[in-house]
Amino acid sequence: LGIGEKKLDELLWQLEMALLESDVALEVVEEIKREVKKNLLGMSRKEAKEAVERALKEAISNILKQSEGDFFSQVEKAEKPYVIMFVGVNGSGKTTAIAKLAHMLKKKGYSCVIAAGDTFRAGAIEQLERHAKNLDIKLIKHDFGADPAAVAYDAIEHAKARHKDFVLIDTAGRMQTNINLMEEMRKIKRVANPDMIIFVGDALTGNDAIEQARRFNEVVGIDGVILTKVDTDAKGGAALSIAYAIKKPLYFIGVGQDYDDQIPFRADWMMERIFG
Amino acid sequence: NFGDALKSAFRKIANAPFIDKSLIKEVVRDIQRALIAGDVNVKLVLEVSKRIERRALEEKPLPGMSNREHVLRILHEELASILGKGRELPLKKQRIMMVGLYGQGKTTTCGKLAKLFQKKGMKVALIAGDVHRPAAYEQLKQIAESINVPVYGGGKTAEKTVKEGLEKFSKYDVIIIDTAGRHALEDDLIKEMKNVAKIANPDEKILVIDASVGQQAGKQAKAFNDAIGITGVILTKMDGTAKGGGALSAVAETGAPIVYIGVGEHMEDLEKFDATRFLSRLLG
Ligand SMILES: Nc1nc2c(ncn2[C@@H]2O[C@H](COP(=O)(O)OP(=O)(O)OP(=O)(O)O)[C@@H](O)[C@H]2O)c(=O)[nH]1
Ligand SMILES: Nc1nc2c(ncn2[C@@H]2O[C@H](COP(=O)(O)OP(=O)(O)OP(=O)(O)O)[C@@H](O)[C@H]2O)c(=O)[nH]1
Ligand SMILES: [Mg+2]
Ligand SMILES: [Mg+2]
Repeated sequence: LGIGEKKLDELLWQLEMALLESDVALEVVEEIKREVKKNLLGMSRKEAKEAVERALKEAISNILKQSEGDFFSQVEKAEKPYVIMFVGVNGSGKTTAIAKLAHMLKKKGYSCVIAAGDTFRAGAIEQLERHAKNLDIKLIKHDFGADPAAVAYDAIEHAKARHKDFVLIDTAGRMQTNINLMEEMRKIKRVANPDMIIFVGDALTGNDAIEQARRFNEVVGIDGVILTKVDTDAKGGAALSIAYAIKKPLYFIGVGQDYDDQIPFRADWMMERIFG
Repeated sequence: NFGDALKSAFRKIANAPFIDKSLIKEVVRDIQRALIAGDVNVKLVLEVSKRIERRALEEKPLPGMSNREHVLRILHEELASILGKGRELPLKKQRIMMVGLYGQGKTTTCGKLAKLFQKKGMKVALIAGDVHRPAAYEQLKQIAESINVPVYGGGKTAEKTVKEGLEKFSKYDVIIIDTAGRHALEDDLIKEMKNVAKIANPDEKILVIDASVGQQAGKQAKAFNDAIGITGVILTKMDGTAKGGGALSAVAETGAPIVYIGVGEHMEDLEKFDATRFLSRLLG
């Protein structure tokens, strides 16, 4: 007689808890459970017991597979200047991620221009100025309160004129519930016409990660993701939630505050973290 | 969405002629899902739901109370007992130290608190105790200028900056100390925080936590509390969609009440904490 649904639920319970405690959003965990149960129903109890962990890992790696991608193979052959716009909610680590990427690009021999597109928050322009100075990279900025789209445009014109390889556009943090700020983000995209829009997510985030990624994707379209603060011992289940929500490559994870603390994302590393 | 999960749970129970064990189990499962989706700590959810299940079966509904009201009342009581009441900061001469993880809103909240005390007629000053983040002093300086409050900063170490700032502002009523973001595993930053707390001997040590923080909330809150002792919690970014379930763990681990919530980026975006409103929002 095949294993029943109730028994299957019991088998899955521990693994379900492990995922939830790793900050995988509830909606994603329930979808994974549905997938696994579909594959296990009808097996004998003994077979199911042996297959359950493997089936779970397979369901998860299928989600993560959709978010694998190599940043450099994506950009190296592309026409230059290659324009990247960074977006995300307040405090997620956008400005720091830009500095780290600029550092990485410079080490690989590329030239960069950074656009100080956060003209709203106290000290935002100065924060980028400090990074640009540390890294010896050109920063384009306007006055506090200026139009972010104008700063982006200015930086792109500069990059074209001086044959720079990359333009990295910083933007202000914003809540996906703020209609005006979502509209402002759309406007910056319209003016800058970026080659890539990167969503910067915070590994400390719980279930809201899905909501954020979905909404930002709806408004401007996300091409890639960077997940920050993975070094804070957050298991990083948000990686799974975001991958599930928008199915876009997770290019890098942030593992600290230094310029070298941003490394390529690998699915097997994530599996090890959740199950290891 | 989980507001619907709970509505359906209570529809089941409302239409039942009497409460039985399997129905309660079903309703509790829906409650669990709502709480987990709201970022409440998973182990805490399991604990609370066991209690709700037991009480729903053992206790008689109060006279005139429907099945649904019976379970809802128990649910609210259980969560409210963890959360406690809000507490506003007293209007007295004091030093307030702000701590927390990266990007939670500490620096911004320093400004909001400063504005709040200033409006009540007190002499307020700010100390830029974050010497690590690029332009942290600059950020606090601009915030201070916008609300017309003096600020001290620019020292080489956090300890030195705080010591000098306290000397400079000795005649002030309320001194608010900003500190750098840090997390539990960074020994030297935890040590720095302990040193600053020793030097400043603050009346209030406030843990600033983002409403969207997930399962890490309790663990990190415990680490901050073990290090310096937390006296209050401020939950920021409640103007988003996040439910703030992590706050339950932060309160449970620190024993400290929530003192305010942040509802935006401007200096006036600070509200008193209302436990009832928080819970009805958490439960969708
Ligand atoms: N530990 C750790 N901290 C990080 C990481 N990435 C960013 N941070 C810290 O997070 C805080 C916020 O970083 P920012 O780069 O200012 O974040 P942001 O998204 O630009 O913030 P807003 O512009 O205000 O929305 C800073 O203290 C950073 O040092 C990371 O990977 N690990
Ligand atoms: N929408 C919203 N944004 C907020 C709130 N509180 C702070 N912020 C924003 O969150 C971001 C981070 O705020 P900060 O005050 O720099 O955070 P922090 O804790 O000092 O960051 P670190 O010093 O890097 O650890 C900024 O963009 C703030 O404007 C809030 O209640 N609502
Ligand atoms: Mg920024
Ligand atoms: Mg700060």
